[in-house]
Amino acid sequence: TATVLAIATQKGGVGKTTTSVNLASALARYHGKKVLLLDLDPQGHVARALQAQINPGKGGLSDVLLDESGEREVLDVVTRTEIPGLSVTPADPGLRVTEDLLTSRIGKEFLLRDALKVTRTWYDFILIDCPPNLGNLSINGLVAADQVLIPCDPSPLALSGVEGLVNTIEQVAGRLNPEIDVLGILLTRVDGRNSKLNAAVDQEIAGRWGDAVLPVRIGVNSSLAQAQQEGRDIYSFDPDSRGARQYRDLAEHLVQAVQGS
Amino acid sequence: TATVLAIATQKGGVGKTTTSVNLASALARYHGKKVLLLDLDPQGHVARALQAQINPGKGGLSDVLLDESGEREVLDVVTRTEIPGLSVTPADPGLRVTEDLLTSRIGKEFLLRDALKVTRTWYDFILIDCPPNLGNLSINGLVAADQVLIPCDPSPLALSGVEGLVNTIEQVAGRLNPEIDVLGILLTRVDGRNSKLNAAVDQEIAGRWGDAVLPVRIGVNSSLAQAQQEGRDIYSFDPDSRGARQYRDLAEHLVQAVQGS
Ligand SMILES: Nc1ncnc2c1ncn2[C@@H]1O[C@H](COP(=O)(O)OP(=O)(O)OP(=O)(O)O)[C@@H](O)[C@H]1O
Ligand SMILES: Nc1ncnc2c1ncn2[C@@H]1O[C@H](COP(=O)(O)OP(=O)(O)OP(=O)(O)O)[C@@H](O)[C@H]1O
Ligand SMILES: [Mg+2]
Ligand SMILES: [Mg+2]
Repeated sequence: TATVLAIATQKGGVGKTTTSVNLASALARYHGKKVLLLDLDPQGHVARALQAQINPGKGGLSDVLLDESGEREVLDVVTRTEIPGLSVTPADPGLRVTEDLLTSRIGKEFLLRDALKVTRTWYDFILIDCPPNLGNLSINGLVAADQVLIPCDPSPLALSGVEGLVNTIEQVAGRLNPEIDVLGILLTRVDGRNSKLNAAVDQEIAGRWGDAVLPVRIGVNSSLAQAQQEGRDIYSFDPDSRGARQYRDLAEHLVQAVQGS
Repeated sequence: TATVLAIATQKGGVGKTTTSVNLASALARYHGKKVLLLDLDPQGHVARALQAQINPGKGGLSDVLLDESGEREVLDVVTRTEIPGLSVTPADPGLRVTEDLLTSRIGKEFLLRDALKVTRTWYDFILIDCPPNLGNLSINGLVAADQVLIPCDPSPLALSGVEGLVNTIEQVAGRLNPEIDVLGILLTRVDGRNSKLNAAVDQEIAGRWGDAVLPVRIGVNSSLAQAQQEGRDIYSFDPDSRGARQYRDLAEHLVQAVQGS
Protein backbone atom coordinates (compact mmCIF):
# COMPACT_ATOMS: atom_id res chain seq x y z
CA THR A 1 0.00 0.00 0.00
CA ALA A 2 1.14 3.54 -0.79
CA THR A 3 3.13 5.88 1.42
CA VAL A 4 1.06 9.09 1.64
CA LEU A 5 3.09 12.30 1.88
CA ALA A 6 1.41 15.67 2.57
CA ILE A 7 3.36 18.73 1.39
CA ALA A 8 1.97 21.34 3.71
CA THR A 9 2.46 24.72 5.33
CA GLN A 10 0.15 27.67 5.80
CA LYS A 11 2.87 30.03 4.57
CA GLY A 12 2.20 31.01 1.00
CA GLY A 13 4.60 30.85 -1.92
CA VAL A 14 7.34 28.69 -0.37
CA GLY A 15 7.28 26.02 -3.08
CA LYS A 16 4.60 23.51 -2.03
CA THR A 17 3.37 23.05 -5.59
CA THR A 18 6.85 23.22 -7.16
CA THR A 19 8.01 20.54 -4.72
CA SER A 20 4.90 18.34 -5.12
CA VAL A 21 5.12 18.31 -8.91
CA ASN A 22 8.85 17.76 -9.31
CA LEU A 23 9.25 15.30 -6.44
CA ALA A 24 6.33 13.26 -7.79
CA SER A 25 7.90 13.28 -11.26
CA ALA A 26 11.36 12.29 -9.97
CA LEU A 27 9.86 9.36 -8.01
CA ALA A 28 8.06 8.14 -11.15
CA ARG A 29 10.89 8.74 -13.64
CA TYR A 30 13.99 7.71 -11.66
CA HIS A 31 12.68 5.22 -9.13
CA GLY A 32 10.06 3.43 -11.24
CA LYS A 33 7.39 4.22 -8.65
CA LYS A 34 3.67 4.44 -9.36
CA VAL A 35 2.79 7.90 -8.07
CA LEU A 36 -0.47 9.78 -7.58
CA LEU A 37 -0.22 13.56 -7.16
CA LEU A 38 -3.35 14.87 -5.47
CA ASP A 39 -4.18 18.61 -5.64
CA LEU A 40 -6.05 19.73 -2.51
CA ASP A 41 -5.62 23.44 -3.34
CA PRO A 42 -8.61 25.20 -4.97
CA GLN A 43 -6.03 27.22 -6.93
CA GLY A 44 -5.48 24.07 -9.04
CA HIS A 45 -1.80 24.78 -9.65
CA VAL A 46 -0.75 21.16 -10.17
CA ALA A 47 -2.76 21.13 -13.39
CA ARG A 48 -1.31 24.51 -14.44
CA ALA A 49 2.26 23.37 -13.72
CA LEU A 50 1.75 20.19 -15.82
CA GLN A 51 -0.65 21.74 -18.33
CA ALA A 52 1.24 20.43 -21.39
CA GLN A 53 1.54 16.89 -20.06
CA ILE A 54 -1.80 16.20 -18.44
CA ASN A 55 -4.69 14.24 -19.99
CA PRO A 56 -8.16 15.77 -19.59
CA GLY A 57 -9.80 14.70 -16.35
CA LYS A 58 -13.31 13.67 -15.47
CA GLY A 59 -14.94 15.16 -12.38
CA GLY A 60 -13.09 16.50 -9.40
CA LEU A 61 -11.92 15.69 -5.92
CA SER A 62 -14.76 17.76 -4.44
CA ASP A 63 -17.31 15.30 -5.94
CA VAL A 64 -15.58 12.51 -4.05
CA LEU A 65 -15.21 14.35 -0.74
CA LEU A 66 -18.81 15.63 -0.68
CA ASP A 67 -20.42 12.37 -1.82
CA GLU A 68 -22.97 11.32 0.81
CA SER A 69 -22.81 7.58 0.12
CA GLY A 70 -19.21 7.32 1.27
CA GLU A 71 -18.62 4.85 -1.58
CA ARG A 72 -16.54 7.13 -3.82
CA GLU A 73 -12.79 6.71 -4.21
CA VAL A 74 -10.23 9.26 -5.32
CA LEU A 75 -9.42 6.73 -8.06
CA ASP A 76 -12.71 7.70 -9.75
CA VAL A 77 -11.32 11.14 -10.71
CA VAL A 78 -7.65 10.38 -11.33
CA THR A 79 -6.16 11.16 -14.75
CA ARG A 80 -2.83 10.13 -16.32
CA THR A 81 0.00 12.37 -17.46
CA GLU A 82 2.62 11.88 -20.18
CA ILE A 83 5.11 11.13 -17.42
CA PRO A 84 5.31 7.33 -17.12
CA GLY A 85 3.98 6.22 -13.74
CA LEU A 86 2.52 9.61 -12.73
CA SER A 87 -1.21 10.25 -12.37
CA VAL A 88 -2.86 13.37 -10.92
CA THR A 89 -6.22 14.69 -9.83
CA PRO A 90 -7.47 17.48 -12.15
CA ALA A 91 -7.87 21.13 -11.11
CA ASP A 92 -11.13 21.48 -9.24
CA PRO A 93 -12.60 24.92 -8.51
CA GLY A 94 -15.27 23.10 -6.51
CA LEU A 95 -12.71 22.66 -3.75
CA ARG A 96 -13.23 26.30 -2.71
CA VAL A 97 -16.84 25.63 -1.74
CA THR A 98 -15.89 22.25 -0.27
CA GLU A 99 -13.68 23.96 2.30
CA ASP A 100 -16.81 25.69 3.74
CA LEU A 101 -19.22 22.77 3.23
CA LEU A 102 -16.99 20.39 5.18
CA THR A 103 -17.23 22.57 8.32
CA SER A 104 -20.56 21.02 9.37
CA ARG A 105 -19.96 17.41 8.24
CA ILE A 106 -19.67 14.68 10.89
CA GLY A 107 -16.20 13.15 10.76
CA LYS A 108 -15.15 15.83 8.26
CA GLU A 109 -11.45 15.23 8.87
CA PHE A 110 -11.57 11.61 7.65
CA LEU A 111 -13.27 12.10 4.28
CA LEU A 112 -10.06 12.06 2.23
CA ARG A 113 -8.49 9.22 4.20
CA ASP A 114 -11.59 7.08 3.64
CA ALA A 115 -11.69 7.95 -0.08
CA LEU A 116 -8.13 6.65 -0.41
CA LYS A 117 -8.82 3.18 1.06
CA VAL A 118 -8.75 1.39 -2.31
CA THR A 119 -6.73 4.08 -4.14
CA ARG A 120 -3.78 3.51 -1.82
CA THR A 121 -3.43 -0.06 -3.08
CA TRP A 122 -2.81 1.14 -6.65
CA TYR A 123 0.23 3.32 -5.97
CA ASP A 124 3.62 3.31 -4.29
CA PHE A 125 3.41 7.00 -3.34
CA ILE A 126 0.56 9.47 -2.99
CA LEU A 127 1.72 13.11 -2.73
CA ILE A 128 -0.76 15.77 -1.56
CA ASP A 129 -0.23 19.44 -2.53
CA CYS A 130 -1.93 21.44 0.24
CA PRO A 131 -3.35 25.00 0.08
CA PRO A 132 -1.65 27.82 2.06
CA ASN A 133 -3.80 27.50 5.19
CA LEU A 134 -4.70 25.04 7.95
CA GLY A 135 -8.36 24.74 7.05
CA ASN A 136 -10.52 21.67 6.50
CA LEU A 137 -8.84 20.60 3.26
CA SER A 138 -5.31 20.73 4.70
CA ILE A 139 -6.47 18.91 7.84
CA ASN A 140 -7.93 16.20 5.58
CA GLY A 141 -4.50 15.98 3.94
CA LEU A 142 -2.76 15.60 7.30
CA VAL A 143 -5.22 12.95 8.52
CA ALA A 144 -4.73 10.92 5.34
CA ALA A 145 -0.93 11.23 5.46
CA ASP A 146 1.81 8.96 6.81
CA GLN A 147 4.43 11.70 6.48
CA VAL A 148 4.50 15.50 6.22
CA LEU A 149 7.07 17.51 4.26
CA ILE A 150 7.23 21.17 5.36
CA PRO A 151 8.68 23.50 2.68
CA CYS A 152 10.14 26.68 4.13
CA ASP A 153 11.99 29.45 2.34
CA PRO A 154 14.83 31.15 4.26
CA SER A 155 12.73 34.01 5.59
CA PRO A 156 11.50 35.12 8.99
CA LEU A 157 7.86 35.06 7.88
CA ALA A 158 8.04 31.44 6.65
CA LEU A 159 9.92 30.36 9.75
CA SER A 160 7.44 32.03 12.09
CA GLY A 161 4.72 29.68 10.85
CA VAL A 162 6.55 26.38 11.37
CA GLU A 163 5.83 26.27 15.10
CA GLY A 164 2.07 26.65 14.56
CA LEU A 165 2.13 23.98 11.88
CA VAL A 166 4.02 21.51 14.07
CA ASN A 167 1.49 22.14 16.86
CA THR A 168 -1.33 21.40 14.44
CA ILE A 169 0.39 18.17 13.31
CA GLU A 170 0.76 17.12 16.95
CA GLN A 171 -2.96 17.72 17.52
CA VAL A 172 -3.78 15.67 14.42
CA ALA A 173 -1.47 12.90 15.68
CA GLY A 174 -3.08 12.97 19.12
CA ARG A 175 -6.69 12.76 18.07
CA LEU A 176 -7.06 11.83 14.41
CA ASN A 177 -3.98 10.13 12.92
CA PRO A 178 -1.49 8.51 15.32
CA GLU A 179 0.65 7.28 12.39
CA ILE A 180 1.61 10.76 11.14
CA ASP A 181 5.28 11.68 11.21
CA VAL A 182 7.20 14.79 10.09
CA LEU A 183 9.56 13.75 7.28
CA GLY A 184 11.31 17.10 7.71
CA ILE A 185 11.65 20.76 6.84
CA LEU A 186 12.73 21.34 3.24
CA LEU A 187 14.56 24.64 2.70
CA THR A 188 13.39 26.06 -0.63
CA ARG A 189 14.11 29.09 -2.83
CA VAL A 190 17.51 29.43 -1.17
CA ASP A 191 19.37 32.35 -2.80
CA GLY A 192 23.12 32.03 -2.30
CA ARG A 193 23.53 35.81 -2.62
CA ASN A 194 21.56 36.44 0.61
CA SER A 195 24.31 35.12 2.85
CA LYS A 196 23.43 37.33 5.84
CA LEU A 197 19.77 36.38 5.88
CA ASN A 198 20.50 32.70 5.14
CA ALA A 199 22.94 32.52 8.05
CA ALA A 200 20.44 34.13 10.44
CA VAL A 201 17.64 31.78 9.38
CA ASP A 202 19.95 28.72 9.42
CA GLN A 203 20.91 29.53 12.97
CA GLU A 204 17.31 30.00 14.08
CA ILE A 205 16.21 26.76 12.36
CA ALA A 206 19.11 24.73 13.78
CA GLY A 207 18.35 26.06 17.24
CA ARG A 208 14.69 25.19 17.16
CA TRP A 209 14.32 22.33 14.67
CA GLY A 210 17.89 21.06 14.26
CA ASP A 211 17.50 17.47 13.29
CA ALA A 212 14.21 18.02 11.40
CA VAL A 213 15.89 19.96 8.58
CA LEU A 214 16.34 17.74 5.53
CA PRO A 215 19.88 17.29 4.17
CA VAL A 216 18.64 18.34 0.70
CA ARG A 217 17.97 22.03 -0.04
CA ILE A 218 16.42 23.57 -3.13
CA GLY A 219 18.21 26.65 -4.44
CA VAL A 220 16.66 29.50 -6.40
CA ASN A 221 16.60 28.24 -9.99
CA SER A 222 14.69 30.05 -12.71
CA SER A 223 14.35 26.80 -14.71
CA LEU A 224 11.76 25.67 -12.18
CA ALA A 225 9.52 28.67 -12.88
CA GLN A 226 10.21 28.52 -16.63
CA ALA A 227 9.17 24.85 -16.68
CA GLN A 228 5.86 25.90 -15.12
CA GLN A 229 5.43 28.57 -17.76
CA GLU A 230 5.73 25.78 -20.36
CA GLY A 231 3.39 23.53 -18.35
CA ARG A 232 6.02 20.81 -17.94
CA ASP A 233 7.86 19.10 -15.10
CA ILE A 234 11.52 20.10 -14.68
CA TYR A 235 12.73 16.78 -16.14
CA SER A 236 11.07 17.33 -19.47
CA PHE A 237 12.04 21.03 -19.52
CA ASP A 238 15.65 21.13 -18.25
CA PRO A 239 16.83 17.82 -16.76
CA ASP A 240 20.39 19.11 -16.17
CA SER A 241 19.33 22.14 -14.16
CA ARG A 242 20.21 22.55 -10.50
CA GLY A 243 16.52 22.32 -9.59
CA ALA A 244 16.19 19.01 -11.45
CA ARG A 245 19.19 17.56 -9.63
CA GLN A 246 18.08 18.75 -6.19
CA TYR A 247 14.58 17.32 -6.57
CA ARG A 248 16.13 14.01 -7.68
CA ASP A 249 18.21 14.08 -4.51
CA LEU A 250 15.03 14.70 -2.52
CA ALA A 251 13.33 11.73 -4.18
CA GLU A 252 16.34 9.58 -3.32
CA HIS A 253 16.15 10.73 0.31
CA LEU A 254 12.41 9.97 0.50
CA VAL A 255 12.80 6.47 -0.96
CA GLN A 256 15.60 5.70 1.50
CA ALA A 257 13.59 7.09 4.43
CA VAL A 258 10.56 4.98 3.53
CA GLN A 259 12.54 1.79 2.95
CA GLY A 260 14.35 2.28 6.20
CA SER A 261 11.24 2.64 8.29
CA THR B 1 -13.09 59.58 6.12
CA ALA B 2 -10.36 57.05 5.26
CA THR B 3 -9.69 55.39 1.94
CA VAL B 4 -9.73 51.65 2.61
CA LEU B 5 -7.32 49.60 0.48
CA ALA B 6 -7.39 45.78 0.52
CA ILE B 7 -4.12 44.09 -0.50
CA ALA B 8 -5.42 40.76 -1.68
CA THR B 9 -4.81 37.68 -3.76
CA GLN B 10 -5.27 33.98 -3.06
CA LYS B 11 -1.80 33.26 -4.46
CA GLY B 12 0.62 32.75 -1.65
CA GLY B 13 3.97 34.44 -1.15
CA VAL B 14 3.66 37.23 -3.74
CA GLY B 15 4.34 40.07 -1.28
CA LYS B 16 0.96 40.96 0.23
CA THR B 17 2.44 41.51 3.68
CA THR B 18 5.67 43.10 2.42
CA THR B 19 3.59 45.53 0.35
CA SER B 20 1.06 46.25 3.14
CA VAL B 21 3.75 47.04 5.71
CA ASN B 22 6.03 49.18 3.55
CA LEU B 23 3.29 51.02 1.69
CA ALA B 24 1.59 51.86 4.99
CA SER B 25 4.88 53.11 6.38
CA ALA B 26 5.68 55.23 3.30
CA LEU B 27 2.23 56.86 3.44
CA ALA B 28 2.75 57.73 7.11
CA ARG B 29 6.40 58.83 6.87
CA TYR B 30 6.48 60.70 3.54
CA HIS B 31 2.93 61.92 3.05
CA GLY B 32 2.03 62.77 6.65
CA LYS B 33 -0.99 60.49 6.49
CA LYS B 34 -2.66 58.84 9.49
CA VAL B 35 -2.61 55.18 8.56
CA LEU B 36 -4.09 52.04 10.08
CA LEU B 37 -2.65 48.71 8.95
CA LEU B 38 -5.12 45.92 9.63
CA ASP B 39 -3.94 42.27 9.64
CA LEU B 40 -6.71 39.92 8.48
CA ASP B 41 -4.33 36.97 8.12
CA PRO B 42 -4.26 34.43 11.00
CA GLN B 43 -0.53 34.06 10.28
CA GLY B 44 -0.11 37.49 11.96
CA HIS B 45 2.82 38.50 9.79
CA VAL B 46 2.27 42.26 10.08
CA ALA B 47 3.24 42.03 13.74
CA ARG B 48 6.24 39.81 12.90
CA ALA B 49 7.43 42.19 10.17
CA LEU B 50 7.21 45.18 12.57
CA GLN B 51 8.13 43.24 15.71
CA ALA B 52 10.80 45.75 16.85
CA GLN B 53 8.58 48.80 16.32
CA ILE B 54 5.17 47.71 17.56
CA ASN B 55 3.66 48.50 20.97
CA PRO B 56 1.95 45.62 22.77
CA GLY B 57 -1.70 45.31 21.76
CA LYS B 58 -4.84 44.58 23.72
CA GLY B 59 -7.28 42.02 22.37
CA GLY B 60 -7.63 41.06 18.75
CA LEU B 61 -9.61 41.64 15.62
CA SER B 62 -11.47 38.37 16.13
CA ASP B 63 -13.00 39.74 19.37
CA VAL B 64 -14.43 42.61 17.33
CA LEU B 65 -15.68 40.54 14.40
CA LEU B 66 -17.35 37.88 16.57
CA ASP B 67 -18.90 40.30 19.06
CA GLU B 68 -22.68 39.67 19.11
CA SER B 69 -23.68 43.20 20.16
CA GLY B 70 -22.39 44.74 16.93
CA GLU B 71 -21.14 47.68 19.02
CA ARG B 72 -17.43 46.95 18.80
CA GLU B 73 -15.09 48.96 16.60
CA VAL B 74 -11.71 47.97 15.18
CA LEU B 75 -10.44 51.06 17.02
CA ASP B 76 -10.84 49.13 20.30
CA VAL B 77 -7.92 46.83 19.42
CA VAL B 78 -5.63 49.16 17.51
CA THR B 79 -2.08 49.69 18.79
CA ARG B 80 0.56 52.28 17.83
CA THR B 81 3.98 51.69 16.32
CA GLU B 82 7.19 53.73 16.58
CA ILE B 83 6.50 54.95 13.04
CA PRO B 84 4.81 58.35 13.36
CA GLY B 85 1.26 58.17 12.05
CA LEU B 86 1.11 54.36 11.72
CA SER B 87 -1.09 52.15 13.90
CA VAL B 88 -1.76 48.43 13.44
CA THR B 89 -3.96 45.66 14.71
CA PRO B 90 -1.98 43.07 16.71
CA ALA B 91 -1.39 39.48 15.59
CA ASP B 92 -4.47 37.44 16.41
CA PRO B 93 -4.37 33.63 16.27
CA GLY B 94 -8.12 33.77 17.00
CA LEU B 95 -8.63 34.73 13.35
CA ARG B 96 -8.12 31.10 12.34
CA VAL B 97 -11.23 30.00 14.22
CA THR B 98 -13.08 33.14 13.12
CA GLU B 99 -12.78 32.08 9.48
CA ASP B 100 -14.92 28.99 10.28
CA LEU B 101 -17.24 30.65 12.80
CA LEU B 102 -18.22 33.34 10.31
CA THR B 103 -19.59 30.76 7.86
CA SER B 104 -22.97 30.53 9.65
CA ARG B 105 -23.37 34.20 10.69
CA ILE B 106 -26.14 36.29 9.10
CA GLY B 107 -24.59 39.13 7.09
CA LYS B 108 -21.14 37.64 7.68
CA GLU B 109 -19.58 39.62 4.85
CA PHE B 110 -20.34 43.01 6.46
CA LEU B 111 -18.87 42.45 9.91
CA LEU B 112 -15.57 44.22 9.20
CA ARG B 113 -17.16 47.05 7.25
CA ASP B 114 -19.53 47.75 10.12
CA ALA B 115 -16.72 47.59 12.69
CA LEU B 116 -14.90 50.30 10.73
CA LYS B 117 -17.76 52.84 10.77
CA VAL B 118 -16.18 55.08 13.44
CA THR B 119 -12.60 53.85 12.90
CA ARG B 120 -12.65 55.19 9.34
CA THR B 121 -13.08 58.74 10.63
CA TRP B 122 -9.78 58.57 12.56
CA TYR B 123 -7.49 57.79 9.62
CA ASP B 124 -6.60 58.92 6.11
CA PHE B 125 -5.83 55.39 4.93
CA ILE B 126 -6.73 51.92 6.17
CA LEU B 127 -4.68 49.12 4.55
CA ILE B 128 -5.84 45.52 4.92
CA ASP B 129 -3.33 42.64 4.60
CA CYS B 130 -5.38 39.65 3.42
CA PRO B 131 -4.63 35.93 3.86
CA PRO B 132 -3.77 33.76 0.80
CA ASN B 133 -7.32 32.60 0.08
CA LEU B 134 -10.78 33.90 -0.83
CA GLY B 135 -12.49 32.79 2.34
CA ASN B 136 -14.71 34.71 4.75
CA LEU B 137 -11.94 36.96 6.11
CA SER B 138 -10.73 38.05 2.66
CA ILE B 139 -14.34 38.63 1.54
CA ASN B 140 -14.82 40.83 4.62
CA GLY B 141 -11.74 42.75 3.51
CA LEU B 142 -13.14 43.24 0.00
CA VAL B 143 -16.55 44.34 1.28
CA ALA B 144 -14.95 46.92 3.57
CA ALA B 145 -12.62 48.22 0.85
CA ASP B 146 -12.84 51.16 -1.56
CA GLN B 147 -9.89 49.87 -3.60
CA VAL B 148 -8.08 46.58 -4.15
CA LEU B 149 -4.37 46.22 -4.85
CA ILE B 150 -3.47 42.83 -6.39
CA PRO B 151 0.20 41.86 -5.88
CA CYS B 152 1.44 39.37 -8.49
CA ASP B 153 4.93 38.02 -8.96
CA PRO B 154 6.06 37.37 -12.56
CA SER B 155 5.10 33.70 -12.60
CA PRO B 156 2.52 31.59 -14.40
CA LEU B 157 1.05 30.31 -11.12
CA ALA B 158 0.48 33.80 -9.71
CA LEU B 159 -0.94 35.02 -12.99
CA SER B 160 -3.33 32.08 -13.28
CA GLY B 161 -5.11 33.23 -10.13
CA VAL B 162 -5.76 36.84 -11.15
CA GLU B 163 -8.78 35.99 -13.29
CA GLY B 164 -10.50 34.14 -10.44
CA LEU B 165 -9.79 37.02 -8.08
CA VAL B 166 -11.17 39.64 -10.49
CA ASN B 167 -14.33 37.51 -10.88
CA THR B 168 -14.69 37.39 -7.10
CA ILE B 169 -14.24 41.20 -6.88
CA GLU B 170 -16.93 41.66 -9.54
CA GLN B 171 -19.30 39.45 -7.54
CA VAL B 172 -18.55 41.48 -4.39
CA ALA B 173 -19.17 44.68 -6.37
CA GLY B 174 -22.45 43.35 -7.75
CA ARG B 175 -24.01 42.19 -4.49
CA LEU B 176 -22.14 43.52 -1.47
CA ASN B 177 -20.00 46.60 -2.19
CA PRO B 178 -20.79 48.64 -5.29
CA GLU B 179 -18.04 51.16 -4.42
CA ILE B 180 -15.15 48.71 -4.82
CA ASP B 181 -12.60 49.41 -7.53
CA VAL B 182 -9.39 47.66 -8.60
CA LEU B 183 -6.49 50.07 -8.02
CA GLY B 184 -4.35 47.77 -10.11
CA ILE B 185 -2.00 44.79 -10.38
CA LEU B 186 1.35 45.38 -8.66
CA LEU B 187 4.20 43.32 -10.10
CA THR B 188 6.36 42.16 -7.19
CA ARG B 189 9.58 40.18 -6.66
CA VAL B 190 10.64 41.00 -10.21
CA ASP B 191 14.09 39.48 -10.83
CA GLY B 192 15.87 41.25 -13.68
CA ARG B 193 17.92 38.13 -14.40
CA ASN B 194 14.80 36.14 -15.48
CA SER B 195 14.38 38.10 -18.72
CA LYS B 196 12.75 35.23 -20.66
CA LEU B 197 10.12 34.52 -18.01
CA ASN B 198 9.52 38.22 -17.33
CA ALA B 199 8.93 38.91 -21.03
CA ALA B 200 6.48 35.99 -21.32
CA VAL B 201 4.54 37.09 -18.24
CA ASP B 202 4.59 40.76 -19.28
CA GLN B 203 3.10 39.83 -22.62
CA GLU B 204 0.39 37.70 -21.04
CA ILE B 205 -0.47 40.41 -18.50
CA ALA B 206 -0.55 43.19 -21.09
CA GLY B 207 -2.81 41.07 -23.29
CA ARG B 208 -5.31 40.31 -20.58
CA TRP B 209 -5.04 43.13 -18.03
CA GLY B 210 -3.17 45.84 -19.96
CA ASP B 211 -4.23 49.06 -18.33
CA ALA B 212 -4.71 47.49 -14.87
CA VAL B 213 -0.96 46.98 -14.35
CA LEU B 214 0.45 49.69 -12.07
CA PRO B 215 3.30 51.83 -13.44
CA VAL B 216 5.37 51.00 -10.33
CA ARG B 217 7.02 47.57 -10.01
CA ILE B 218 8.83 46.09 -7.03
CA GLY B 219 12.09 44.36 -7.87
CA VAL B 220 13.69 41.52 -5.91
CA ASN B 221 15.56 43.25 -3.11
CA SER B 222 17.03 41.31 -0.19
CA SER B 223 16.82 44.41 2.05
CA LEU B 224 13.06 43.87 2.20
CA ALA B 225 13.45 40.39 3.70
CA GLN B 226 16.35 41.50 5.92
CA ALA B 227 14.21 44.33 7.32
CA GLN B 228 11.61 41.72 8.27
CA GLN B 229 14.27 39.62 9.97
CA GLU B 230 15.03 42.71 12.11
CA GLY B 231 11.31 43.36 12.65
CA ARG B 232 11.47 46.82 11.07
CA ASP B 233 9.94 48.61 8.11
CA ILE B 234 12.25 49.18 5.15
CA TYR B 235 12.58 52.92 5.95
CA SER B 236 14.09 52.31 9.35
CA PHE B 237 16.27 49.45 8.07
CA ASP B 238 17.60 50.65 4.70
CA PRO B 239 15.91 53.83 3.42
CA ASP B 240 18.20 54.07 0.36
CA SER B 241 17.47 50.57 -0.91
CA ARG B 242 15.69 49.92 -4.17
CA GLY B 243 12.75 48.40 -2.28
CA ALA B 244 12.42 51.53 -0.14
CA ARG B 245 12.37 53.77 -3.20
CA GLN B 246 9.88 51.64 -5.12
CA TYR B 247 7.41 51.48 -2.22
CA ARG B 248 7.71 55.28 -1.90
CA ASP B 249 6.84 55.55 -5.57
CA LEU B 250 3.84 53.28 -4.93
CA ALA B 251 2.71 55.50 -2.06
CA GLU B 252 3.03 58.53 -4.34
CA HIS B 253 0.92 56.78 -7.01
CA LEU B 254 -1.77 55.86 -4.47
CA VAL B 255 -2.00 59.38 -3.06
CA GLN B 256 -2.33 60.82 -6.58
CA ALA B 257 -4.95 58.22 -7.53
CA VAL B 258 -7.03 58.97 -4.45
CA GLN B 259 -6.81 62.73 -4.79
CA GLY B 260 -7.71 62.49 -8.45
CA SER B 261 -10.88 60.49 -7.86
N1 LIG C 1 13.59 26.79 -6.09
C1 LIG C 1 12.92 27.72 -6.76
N2 LIG C 1 13.58 28.56 -7.56
C2 LIG C 1 12.92 29.52 -8.26
N3 LIG C 1 11.60 29.72 -8.22
C3 LIG C 1 10.89 28.91 -7.42
C4 LIG C 1 11.48 27.87 -6.68
N4 LIG C 1 10.51 27.23 -5.99
C5 LIG C 1 9.36 27.84 -6.31
N5 LIG C 1 9.59 28.85 -7.18
C6 LIG C 1 8.62 29.81 -7.71
O1 LIG C 1 8.09 30.51 -6.60
C7 LIG C 1 6.69 30.67 -6.72
C8 LIG C 1 6.04 30.00 -5.52
O2 LIG C 1 6.17 28.61 -5.61
P1 LIG C 1 4.89 27.66 -5.46
O3 LIG C 1 3.73 28.25 -6.17
O4 LIG C 1 5.29 26.31 -5.79
O5 LIG C 1 4.67 27.81 -3.89
P2 LIG C 1 3.40 27.32 -3.05
O6 LIG C 1 3.87 27.18 -1.67
O7 LIG C 1 2.79 26.16 -3.71
O8 LIG C 1 2.43 28.61 -3.19
P3 LIG C 1 0.90 28.66 -2.64
O9 LIG C 1 1.06 28.97 -1.19
O10 LIG C 1 0.27 29.80 -3.43
O11 LIG C 1 0.28 27.35 -2.93
C9 LIG C 1 6.30 30.05 -8.06
O12 LIG C 1 6.20 31.09 -9.00
C10 LIG C 1 7.46 29.13 -8.39
O13 LIG C 1 7.69 29.05 -9.77
N1 LIG D 1 10.51 42.55 -3.56
C1 LIG D 1 10.95 41.55 -2.78
N2 LIG D 1 12.25 41.24 -2.82
C2 LIG D 1 12.73 40.24 -2.05
N3 LIG D 1 11.98 39.49 -1.22
C3 LIG D 1 10.68 39.76 -1.16
C4 LIG D 1 10.08 40.80 -1.90
N4 LIG D 1 8.77 40.84 -1.62
C5 LIG D 1 8.55 39.86 -0.74
N5 LIG D 1 9.70 39.22 -0.45
C6 LIG D 1 9.90 38.05 0.44
O1 LIG D 1 9.12 37.03 -0.13
C7 LIG D 1 8.42 36.32 0.88
C8 LIG D 1 6.93 36.44 0.59
O2 LIG D 1 6.48 37.74 0.81
P1 LIG D 1 5.21 38.00 1.74
O3 LIG D 1 5.25 37.11 2.92
O4 LIG D 1 5.11 39.46 1.96
O5 LIG D 1 4.08 37.51 0.75
P2 LIG D 1 2.55 37.25 1.10
O6 LIG D 1 1.82 37.33 -0.19
O7 LIG D 1 2.13 38.16 2.19
O8 LIG D 1 2.59 35.74 1.63
P3 LIG D 1 1.33 34.93 2.27
O9 LIG D 1 0.56 34.46 1.07
O10 LIG D 1 1.95 33.81 3.04
O11 LIG D 1 0.59 35.90 3.12
C9 LIG D 1 8.83 36.94 2.20
O12 LIG D 1 9.84 36.15 2.75
C10 LIG D 1 9.38 38.30 1.82
O13 LIG D 1 10.41 38.73 2.65
MG1 LIG E 1 0.80 25.87 -4.27
MG1 LIG F 1 1.17 37.68 3.99
